[in-house]
Amino acid sequence: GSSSVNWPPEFRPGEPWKGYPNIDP
Amino acid sequence: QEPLTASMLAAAPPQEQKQMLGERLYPLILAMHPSLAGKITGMLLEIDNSELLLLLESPESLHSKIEEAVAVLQAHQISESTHKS
Repeated sequence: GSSSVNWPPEFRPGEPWKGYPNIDP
Repeated sequence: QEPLTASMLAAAPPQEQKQMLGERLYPLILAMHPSLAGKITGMLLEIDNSELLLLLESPESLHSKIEEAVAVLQAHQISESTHKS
């Protein structure tokens, strides 16, 4: 299994932070 | 650049609060670990906003937290690479 390959999310300055799943309104 | 305050954060939506904190943290982390700065910032953004504000005001605390994150990240990368033979 490779469930944690994308951890940690990478912060990129100037781009919207997408480290957390969006909470649906 | 004016310091980030709790009231400035409170005025922003939650997603944007992390963005604001990340924009402050990133250049500080970049100075210490240029190659890992993006991922370390991402890791630190998992911390509560109130604690992140304290870290931004306390370079020594931030420094030790960054070193902690680097150690965790490196251990994670080693376990990832040893997992697949």
